[in-house]
Amino acid sequence: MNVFRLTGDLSHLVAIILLLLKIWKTRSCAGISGKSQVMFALVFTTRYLDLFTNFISPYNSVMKVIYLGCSYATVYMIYMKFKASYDGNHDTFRAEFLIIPVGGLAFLVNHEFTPLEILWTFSIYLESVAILPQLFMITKTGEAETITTHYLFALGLYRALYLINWIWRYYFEGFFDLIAIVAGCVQTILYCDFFYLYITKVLHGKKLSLPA
Amino acid sequence: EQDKERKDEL
Repeated sequence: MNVFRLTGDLSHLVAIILLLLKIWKTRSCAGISGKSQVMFALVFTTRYLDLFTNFISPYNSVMKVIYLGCSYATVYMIYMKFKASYDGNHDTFRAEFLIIPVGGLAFLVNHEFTPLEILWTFSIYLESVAILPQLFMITKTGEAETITTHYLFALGLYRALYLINWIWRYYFEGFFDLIAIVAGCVQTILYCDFFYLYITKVLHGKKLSLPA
Repeated sequence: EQDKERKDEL
């Protein structure tokens, strides 16, 4: 474990908790893409199947349980509890256009052709594009609540920190995983446009609004 | 070995 991975995990945790609190406190999921949240729940489910069979450390197990619990709680709140506030008209990104190609790619490009490994690879590829419906929704609505932009910033930052973690691990441990690195680069690049808007607008106290 | 190592990441 190195400081970049630890801060990356904490940034990820902050993002997930921030979103959960936003929906819970405002009792509304306006501006939140349910499709992205369903894909994140799918990412954690397919990635943490070894939760009970492969114990790494208390930290690792606790974080996996928290990620799984929070992501399912978020999906539950969006599609059940606060369904009335779900903005389905703007959450129109075709998620199947992501899940199917990602599923196919996981079969073709992986480290080992075993169910667990293919599911892990699927979760890595899916996570890299899972935020697209959310970013797409923001372009449709032309704006985002400030709390939502903080959520997105923390979420984007987490994988950027993981990229530094992989550089660190390559340099000091000679460890690298090309699938995770390439997907991590794609994932972080997708946030660049948002990062620019976040830093130039939200951090200057302005609301994030896109030229509609 | 490599896989074992990697699986320690979230």
